[in-house]
Amino acid sequence: MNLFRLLGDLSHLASIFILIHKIQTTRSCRGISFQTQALYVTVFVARYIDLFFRWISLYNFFMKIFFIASSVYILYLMKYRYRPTHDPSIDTFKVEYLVGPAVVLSLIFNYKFEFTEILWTFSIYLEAVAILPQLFMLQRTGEAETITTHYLAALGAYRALYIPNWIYRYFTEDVVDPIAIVAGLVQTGLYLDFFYVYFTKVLQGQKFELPA
Amino acid sequence: DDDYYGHDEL
Repeated sequence: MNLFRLLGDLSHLASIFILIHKIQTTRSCRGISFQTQALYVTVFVARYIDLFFRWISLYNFFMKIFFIASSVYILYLMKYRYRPTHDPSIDTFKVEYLVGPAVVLSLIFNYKFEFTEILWTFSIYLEAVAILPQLFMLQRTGEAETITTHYLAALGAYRALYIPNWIYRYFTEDVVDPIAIVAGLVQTGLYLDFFYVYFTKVLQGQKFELPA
Repeated sequence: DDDYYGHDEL
């Protein structure tokens, strides 16, 4: 564990709290992509299946439980509690285009051709692109509530912070995980446009609006 | 070695 990874994980935690807070205070999941949230549940379940056979640390254990539980809870909020506030007609990204390639890639590029190992790899590839339905929705509507942009910024910061973590681990532990690194770089790259608008507009006190 | 690849990140 190093500072970058810890800050990354805390940022990830924060993003989830911000999202739940947004849904509960506005009593609405408007502007949130159900598809992206469903992909995150898939990612966490596929990756954290190792809860059953690999012990890493108490920290790791509780974080995994939290990520699975909170992501399922968010789906519940969107699907049942605040269902009428979700508009499926603007959440139309075809997730098959993300899940399909993630399955194929994980079968080809993995460290070991074993079921749980392939699930782990699949989760890494899927997570890299899971934000796309959300970004696509943002693009379509052209605007977002400020709180939603804070959620996205915290989520993007989490992956961005993992990059210095990998550099640090390379030098201090001689650990290199090319699958995680390549997917992580792609994932962080997807946020660049968003970050640009976030820093130049939202953090200057303006509303998040994309040019028409 | 099971833990060779680590997977100790979240």
